[in-house]
Amino acid sequence: SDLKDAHDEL
Amino acid sequence: MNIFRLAGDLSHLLAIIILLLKIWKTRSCAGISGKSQVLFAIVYLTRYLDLFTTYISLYNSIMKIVFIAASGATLYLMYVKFKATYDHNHDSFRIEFLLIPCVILALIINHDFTVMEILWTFSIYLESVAILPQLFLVSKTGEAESITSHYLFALGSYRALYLLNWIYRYMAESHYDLIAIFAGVVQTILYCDFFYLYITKVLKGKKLQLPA
Repeated sequence: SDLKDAHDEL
Repeated sequence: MNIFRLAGDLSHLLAIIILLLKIWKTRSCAGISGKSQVLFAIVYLTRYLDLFTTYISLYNSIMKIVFIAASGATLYLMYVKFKATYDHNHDSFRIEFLLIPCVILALIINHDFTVMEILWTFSIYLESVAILPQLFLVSKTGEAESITSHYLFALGSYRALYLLNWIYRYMAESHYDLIAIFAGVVQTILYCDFFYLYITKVLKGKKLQLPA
């Protein structure tokens, strides 16, 4: 999901 | 994962290692703002709560754990082991002036009104300004040791490299996150003055000294 994409960064 | 993102992460990691080594080798945390370090610890703890809820990759999990652990170790060295060397008098920035606006902003501007998302947003906003007590300390003492300058340069470069990563991701994947981009731009701008001094002075072998 978009939300998960946003959190793949540190 | 692209080259800018990887370079950013490695720069971030390098910054943290430089700081720990500096404190450990010199047995002193003089010139380092404990308040900035407290803010960074809050940033890591509020952002990386997703360690318990979302698995992204082994790389991602390890880096998060390393950042949290290194942040905790830094605080331990500053506030317990080498407490006597901590520069209390110069580290006088009022962090509530950063914390409160970041809480309010995170409650107003976020992607989703859930606890995890608001904490993530708060940590992004807080990270963008968390270096201010450190820059304030440097401006108060009027100088910084070379090793502290290297730390600041690596830490500042990390978000600047992330900006390149976001430009790349926008072009390659049509992915973008306005909250992270906005905060990342603010964060990088705060370092500009320091970057200038670092390049014109520290890289030429001079000590970073502010004009009187």
